[in-house]
Amino acid sequence: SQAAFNETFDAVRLAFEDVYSRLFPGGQAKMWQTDPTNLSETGIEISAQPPGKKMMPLATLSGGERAMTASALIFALVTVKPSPFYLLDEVDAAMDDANVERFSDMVREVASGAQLLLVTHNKKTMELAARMYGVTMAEPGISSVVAADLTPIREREPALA
Amino acid sequence: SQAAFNETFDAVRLAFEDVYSRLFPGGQAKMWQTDPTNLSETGIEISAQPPGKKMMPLATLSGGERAMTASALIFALVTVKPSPFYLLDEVDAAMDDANVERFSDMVREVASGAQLLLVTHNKKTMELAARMYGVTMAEPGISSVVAADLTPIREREPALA
Amino acid sequence: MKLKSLRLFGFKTFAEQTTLEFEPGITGIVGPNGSGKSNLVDAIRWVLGEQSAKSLRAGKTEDIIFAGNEKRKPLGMAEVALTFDNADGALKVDATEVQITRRAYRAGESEFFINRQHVRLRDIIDLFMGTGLGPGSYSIVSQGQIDAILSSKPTERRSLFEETA
Amino acid sequence: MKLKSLRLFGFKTFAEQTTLEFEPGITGIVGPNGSGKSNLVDAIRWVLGEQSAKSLRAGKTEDIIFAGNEKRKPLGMAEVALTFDNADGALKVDATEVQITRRAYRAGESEFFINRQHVRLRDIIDLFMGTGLGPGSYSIVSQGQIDAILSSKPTERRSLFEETA
Ligand SMILES: Nc1ncnc2c1ncn2[C@@H]1O[C@H](COP(=O)(O)OP(=O)(O)OP(=O)(O)O)[C@@H](O)[C@H]1O
Ligand SMILES: Nc1ncnc2c1ncn2[C@@H]1O[C@H](COP(=O)(O)OP(=O)(O)OP(=O)(O)O)[C@@H](O)[C@H]1O
Ligand SMILES: [Mg+2]
Ligand SMILES: [Mg+2]
Repeated sequence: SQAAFNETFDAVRLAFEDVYSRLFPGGQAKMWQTDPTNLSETGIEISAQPPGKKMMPLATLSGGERAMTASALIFALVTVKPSPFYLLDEVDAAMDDANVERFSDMVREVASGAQLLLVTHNKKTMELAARMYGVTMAEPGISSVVAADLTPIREREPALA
Repeated sequence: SQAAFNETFDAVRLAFEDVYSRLFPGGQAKMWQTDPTNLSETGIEISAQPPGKKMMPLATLSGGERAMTASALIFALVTVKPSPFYLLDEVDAAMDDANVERFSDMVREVASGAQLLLVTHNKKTMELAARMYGVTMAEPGISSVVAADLTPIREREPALA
Repeated sequence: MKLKSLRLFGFKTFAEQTTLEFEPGITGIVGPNGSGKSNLVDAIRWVLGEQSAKSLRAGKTEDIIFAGNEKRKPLGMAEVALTFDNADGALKVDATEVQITRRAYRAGESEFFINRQHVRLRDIIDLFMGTGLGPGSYSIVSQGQIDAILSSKPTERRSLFEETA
Repeated sequence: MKLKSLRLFGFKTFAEQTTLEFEPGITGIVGPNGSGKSNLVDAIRWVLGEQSAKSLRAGKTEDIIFAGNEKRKPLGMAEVALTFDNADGALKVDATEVQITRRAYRAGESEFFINRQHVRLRDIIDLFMGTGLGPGSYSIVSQGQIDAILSSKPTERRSLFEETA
């Protein structure tokens, strides 16, 4: 129904604008309906203003800025309508160290109730995980998976972590 | 002319297949003309066989495998028809440490005559550079560039490098 | 509902039967390029009813069945089973544990099962409608897709809110 | 021919005039997300005659002129100059040093110069034809483009060989 759509939209918009300014301290984003009078046909527009810059079309944003902005949208949807699990495949590939840090902080906050599977090559992102699945090819062309539970090591020997 | 096209094609094909098996030790790639009887209309097909696997359609390759395979094609073109300079923007983003290593070795070999500008976030790739341009935003929204010449430090104090 | 386990056999590079158990919280999936991490993601999409071969990085159904390597022959079938803890009844199935299975044969169509009962693709899609795992949700973000999230047209984006509503 | 220097003023985030000198061998370009590294790549494409706004991540010409920040006003013009050492005569210009300049104004078209002489876009494209820097060459690989190199259709790939021949 249109009322439900509008209610969901407002909740997501607020969450998106909030998460964005935490992933980009000093920045702000906007989300709006292209045609609020016609909720069954309206599009959803987004623009983003990284800290100190002007509101720019999304296409001009850098690779890392786009990854962070898209993450803000995903996190906003996560908070408004939780899904039983999330599976993110290398969403951090374009992020520099400072952005991975902020992304990690947001993941910890948002994931506290949820199940989150993160495929990554990034050592900082890996620190988020309580357990890891290592995928390798001992025999060429055949995947084999090894599970590692990381919490005991971290609790026993914090210096090693 | 068609003879020149064919000659260039053969040279690139040989270079591509050679570079590929050095970026993927134990693997092989093929390049062929879809219509050798009609050189003014033929397409160029590529297939790749990572080590121990079968010849697979390119679409099934992983992110890192695609980056390495595309790099093999670029290096092949570089050796056959040198360009005055090359400018590669984060081509290593999807590569794991082992692949960045092989990619770096290939860059050193191929770049020996050429001018190569590499935009990167990867610490291993940065080791290739004799000099670096650091791009930052001291004032928000305004780029400023600082040059750093790395060779003197490396020659004076190898332990620091 | 919670994710309990994933079992793969014959799906892409998973020529050997492989089972992953899932805990609450954050799980990392790591390993070298080409080892099979994104193939795991494809398997989860596939068993949840993904119909677009392109988003599975496949040209045709056969491409998701193990194609063999230098030593082994291709397999004739791929099977993926995803098991959920359904204690909260979020899935409209009268069981506290729900297992979704999808099978594909080289010569034939996909087969679908809910708790070992033969169903149609339609039933799988209906089952996950409104859970946040239906088509168009961003619960699963494939490699390289993060950029596309921002490239979509304004009218395409509305599906996020409809799925969410 | 060799690349000698790049000067930017008013191009995207380069509100202050900036000059980069180039040496032989490998130069790294590094810095945080959003600092302007890919904008440098766009500037080089642009001055070499790039016509596709999309490959410059711009919607229209105006988008490549500094749009201002919280403290500064937008600028009215963008200018990029690329200087080559032409001692080997690879560029068909009767000079040992060749500087290509491109300027864009908010209200108007781009202007092109070869060694300060007004020329048309056509002349820039002809100048670089066959040097490996023409359109369709892979001397310049933009961020995210590495994947697209393999996605191109077989008939699109032939342009690599024609440019190379
Ligand atoms: N049906 C199949 N049979 C055998 N191998 C397959 C099949 N489909 C895909 N593959 C192989 O799976 C590999 C890709 O695996 P995947 O995309 O999961 O890697 P990845 O671990 O995500 O790597 P990256 O870190 O580079 O993203 C490719 O080498 C591909 O050839
Ligand atoms: N005309 C313009 N005026 C002002 N700022 C602009 C203009 N065009 C683009 N920008 C800004 O430039 C920034 C992008 O810069 P760029 O793509 O060069 O970053 P980058 O250093 O490559 O980062 P990454 O490591 O994330 O790829 C964006 O924040 C964008 O808003
Ligand atoms: Mg992958
Ligand atoms: Mg960039």
